[in-house]
Amino acid sequence: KRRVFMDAFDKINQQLKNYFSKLTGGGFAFLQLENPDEPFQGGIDMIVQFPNKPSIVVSGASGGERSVAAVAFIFALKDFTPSSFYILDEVDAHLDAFHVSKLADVLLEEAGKIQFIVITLKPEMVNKAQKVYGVYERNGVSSVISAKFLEATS
Amino acid sequence: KRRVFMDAFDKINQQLKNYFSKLTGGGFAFLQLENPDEPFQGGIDMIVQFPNKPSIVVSGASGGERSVAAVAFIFALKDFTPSSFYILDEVDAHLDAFHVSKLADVLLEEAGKIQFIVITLKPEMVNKAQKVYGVYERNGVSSVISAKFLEATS
Amino acid sequence: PYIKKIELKGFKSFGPQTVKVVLDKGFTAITGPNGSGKTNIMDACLFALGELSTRRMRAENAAKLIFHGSEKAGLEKAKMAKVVIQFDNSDGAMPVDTTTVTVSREVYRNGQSVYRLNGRRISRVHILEILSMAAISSTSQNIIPQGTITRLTDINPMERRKIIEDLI
Amino acid sequence: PYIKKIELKGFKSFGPQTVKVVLDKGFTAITGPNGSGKTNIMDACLFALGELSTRRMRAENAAKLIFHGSEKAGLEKAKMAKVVIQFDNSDGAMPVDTTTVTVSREVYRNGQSVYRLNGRRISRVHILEILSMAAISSTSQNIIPQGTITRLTDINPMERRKIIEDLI
Ligand SMILES: Nc1ncnc2c1ncn2[C@@H]1O[C@H](COP(=O)(O)OP(=O)(O)OP(=O)(O)O)[C@@H](O)[C@H]1O
Ligand SMILES: Nc1ncnc2c1ncn2[C@@H]1O[C@H](COP(=O)(O)OP(=O)(O)OP(=O)(O)O)[C@@H](O)[C@H]1O
Ligand SMILES: [Mg+2]
Ligand SMILES: [Mg+2]
Repeated sequence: KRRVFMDAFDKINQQLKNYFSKLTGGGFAFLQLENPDEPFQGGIDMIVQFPNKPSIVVSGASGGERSVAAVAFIFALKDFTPSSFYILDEVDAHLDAFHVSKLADVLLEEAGKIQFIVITLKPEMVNKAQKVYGVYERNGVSSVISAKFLEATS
Repeated sequence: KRRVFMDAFDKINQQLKNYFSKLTGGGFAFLQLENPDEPFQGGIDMIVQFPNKPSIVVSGASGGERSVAAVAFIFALKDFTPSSFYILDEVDAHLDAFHVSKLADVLLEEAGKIQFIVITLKPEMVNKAQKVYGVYERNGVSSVISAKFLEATS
Repeated sequence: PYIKKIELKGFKSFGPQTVKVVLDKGFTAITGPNGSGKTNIMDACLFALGELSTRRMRAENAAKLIFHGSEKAGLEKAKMAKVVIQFDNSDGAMPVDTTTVTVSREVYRNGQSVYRLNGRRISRVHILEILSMAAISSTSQNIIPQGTITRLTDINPMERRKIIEDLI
Repeated sequence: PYIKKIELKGFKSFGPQTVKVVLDKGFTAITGPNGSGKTNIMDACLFALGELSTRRMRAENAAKLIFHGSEKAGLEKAKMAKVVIQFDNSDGAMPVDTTTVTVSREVYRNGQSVYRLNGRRISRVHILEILSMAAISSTSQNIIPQGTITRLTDINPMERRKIIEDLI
């Protein structure tokens, strides 16, 4: 059990570094076991370093910075139990324009292999999508309209 | 104690209706005591009706719709214990563009009497403000810049 | 397998006219005003994948998943809700011999559900077995509900460890 | 009374150079990237109004409220943090005989705080008394922290009743 856990921990930690760097344009993040000898006795901290800032424990970062770290964590978990499609519902609500468009870049990069269906209110996300659906409601009845179709090879 | 509570309940309920209608462009919301005879034995539900939709208990509405109701509730409470200045930190995070600009209109309407300092990432909110400060960080040090100054009489 | 199409009929805010969401591989954005029905589409996917907890689909009970009608639009309450998901199975991950696999579920006001695979009725257990061969389920990590990120920003180290432990 | 100016020096991400935020009556928006220091300005107001809980200002202890320096910018750790709030008191709500009332607080690395009213040292208890005459305090309903609305969207009826009960 311990070996399986540590194997998972290492893989997820590796992917966290990868995604956090992409989402922040060069930042660095890693997971730290509170009790490396007895991993099940302690928790797992996350240390984050945003570009040009000192590294801190994630709980000391701002609301949006913690959101960025949470998104990177979710993506790191994704690679551990891969799936061929993902549905994300407003994961970008607390992100500023810079981080939203970085997230969109990550999705575009992986869009060749994986399907992403992303529910969002952010224009930076909608603008980078390969296909866009608008959902609207008339008198309590919902409907959809296909708004855009970019060449998937873009 | 009961009379004081019921008095507060009525006042807050009245204001909830007022603010919810303004924030939604014509919707209707009210508070309902679960146990009207013994108010302290039950809770208080909120019933909301968005324009052209049936009225429902607020817990059945969408994430953004519940945010709108929560903002209306906060504003209703504000009138019960009035203050001359308010600091609001990203209260608009889950609101769509329509509701953000309705909220900005409410702030503008009361800006003659009350000072509002609103931290936001939403352009619709920034665009309607009478004064705007941009906060930025360079190498881990924060600073501010005054970005815009509309005539307060607008 | 990825999702080629989602069809909704009488499911939550979707009315009696079938609404079709045609999808590609790649990155699709779904946008729209508050309360327009975006998260209901995600709920529809959970529903079609056999989700039993109506609370996870933000409904008090099964009947609340069915379109409750609209006076303004002159529409009656629907008798049932139906969601169809069409998967692309060209990688053969699902043990079904067609390159397009259609999964559907209907629910009636008495709470009864009817599942179908490529149009033919099938038991829930059987369809879950087929989907799980392709690592698809309503509880898998690939569906991230609204509010998950906000909740994740406040977790403590023990909770973070538990998330990883649960994955193994 | 409303806020005419907020001055920050060595408070959290604000460095040794005093930063001034000049305000009017009316509606001011504060915007900027994630992590730029927006919520730190709100924390600064709580701090100057005498807030004792460093957790409410998202700091583990008083020393964490003081600028921790920046290698990149070649700046040392600050010795203390200082926040000044200048109120417009032309309505006379604060029992102070000036139309502008300046409230300030400094905190040192040993956790000691120094409060001043119009530049003169004053005890915390005394300044809280003066502020409360104008219904101003770090716990009053007029400061809504980040995440409040998200938490409020999930409350149940009992919690909603308790919110109103606590106001009376
Ligand atoms: N004592 C300190 N010295 C220097 N920097 C600090 C100190 N305390 C906190 N910080 C930094 O301040 C930043 C947080 O700022 P703040 O929470 O105000 O951001 P924000 O503008 O509100 O962002 P968001 O849009 O994400 O909510 C963090 O990056 C944090 O590392
Ligand atoms: N059985 C039903 N019949 C009709 N309408 C329903 C039913 N169940 C829920 N609704 C309505 O569906 C709407 C919610 O839709 P949904 O949660 O998908 O919105 P959304 O687009 O995700 O919005 P947001 O941006 O606020 O998250 C609500 O207005 C709700 O009243
Ligand atoms: Mg939604
Ligand atoms: Mg903030």
